[in-house]
Amino acid sequence: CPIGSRKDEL
Amino acid sequence: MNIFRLFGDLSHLAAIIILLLKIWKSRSCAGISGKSQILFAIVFTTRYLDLLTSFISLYNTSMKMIYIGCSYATVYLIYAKFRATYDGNHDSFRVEFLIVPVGGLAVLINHDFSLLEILWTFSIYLESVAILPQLFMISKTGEAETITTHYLFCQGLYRALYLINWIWRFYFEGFFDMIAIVAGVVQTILYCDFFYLYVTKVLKGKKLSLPA
Repeated sequence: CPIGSRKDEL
Repeated sequence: MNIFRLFGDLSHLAAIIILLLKIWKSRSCAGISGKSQILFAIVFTTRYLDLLTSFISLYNTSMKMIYIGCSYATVYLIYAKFRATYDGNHDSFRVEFLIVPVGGLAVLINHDFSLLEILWTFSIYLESVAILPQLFMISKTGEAETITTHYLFCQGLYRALYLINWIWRFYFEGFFDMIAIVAGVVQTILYCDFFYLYVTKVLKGKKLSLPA
């Protein structure tokens, strides 16, 4: 599943 | 962090600095699309609101501050300080045709229906098309200053490197974000035409001029 909520990128 | 994401960020930083220095030193924003720069300022503002809510790393926070600061400074130089050199006639792309569909898409397709997440999604979608006014302007003027082509090359290279970063992260970390990946692929594809001209002309010392 997309773990898209982990925002560690710019 | 991996080498592709690091060089992607450095390429993005280089693009932002190249453009800012070009306008500042030449005291002119001729050939630069102010509309694209406004869109980039919106992209950074809506994406980096998490500066107020979470701390990830010194690198992350400082780069976000630099991106936001430089993008607003660039917009200021174009529309205020050197507005006399702004070529509004050729910067005629209708950005409302970008912002409205992107805004609608962000509300429909996102990971979580929360304000921060929808703004982040809006920012990702908007970034993928934010360069269109600039590319449109170059097609209308039929040429671009060499320094502007270097800016565009770094700007396009950054997201291309991010695509490799996402392959790397999927393979090694099992991490992937379909929204960012699809938007990143679209964004990079929009630069392909320019990349071809950059490699076949600018890198051979010629000026970038489009067949009128």
